[in-house]
Amino acid sequence: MLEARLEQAQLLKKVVDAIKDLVQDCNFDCNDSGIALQAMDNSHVALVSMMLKAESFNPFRCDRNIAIGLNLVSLTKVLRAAQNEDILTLKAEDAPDSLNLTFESSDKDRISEYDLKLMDIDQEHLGIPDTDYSATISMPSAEFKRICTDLMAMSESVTIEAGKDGIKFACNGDIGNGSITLRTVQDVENKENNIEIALTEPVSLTFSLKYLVNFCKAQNLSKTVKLHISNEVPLLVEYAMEGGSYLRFYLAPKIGD
Amino acid sequence: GAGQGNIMSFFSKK
Repeated sequence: MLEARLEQAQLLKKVVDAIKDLVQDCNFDCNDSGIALQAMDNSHVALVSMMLKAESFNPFRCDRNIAIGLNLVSLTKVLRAAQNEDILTLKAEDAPDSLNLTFESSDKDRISEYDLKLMDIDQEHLGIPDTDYSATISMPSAEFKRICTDLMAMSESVTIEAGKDGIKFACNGDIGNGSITLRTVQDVENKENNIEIALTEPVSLTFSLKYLVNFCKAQNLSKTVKLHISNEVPLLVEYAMEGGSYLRFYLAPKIGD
Repeated sequence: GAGQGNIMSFFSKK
């Protein structure tokens, strides 16, 4: 069986919030290393890969592989009943038809308990190859969100160009064009303000802003975001969490002209 | 304009 206790419900609330507009029905694949999710959006342009490591829970018990088939709209309805600071416990049997969730207020004067019906979801899993990306950019997640939102007001796509002079986000729209260029920032006092650019070769790729803006819903999970870019492969947008857990989004580039 | 790539053409089915 699965028993997983989170010190703060907000971790799961934020993760589900960040992906529920991209994917609807998906399996939480549980084993002794944690809870994983992999799902594509309906149009097969983006892929969500979530890993909540056992280390992010206390305690975490799961002695065999358990697939928890969830509708994220339904899960959201239940999670809305949890306060951010509540202790959240997930429980499921080995071949579950429901997921048990309890929310315990931190001063323990209230315990809420819910059982959510599960779905049988036959999901395709894609093998994501290990990639040495040509450019890796680490930046404040709020900055990335602002860039995507600002450019989306002008155009439906953005060209991300990483070179020795920095990283440039450029768009071309009906009303005109715009670009934002970022250079390396080293803020010793506040490392989360840093912009780090690791480049092995220049890259330039075009992506749909609609998806990028959607990924930015994960902003609350982490103060920093990492973009991994190589020519002609999907962009990886990564939000890292405590305990080695992560939420990753892959986005297929636009192709041809 | 550019066409939108499909994620399944980059990642293989397991």
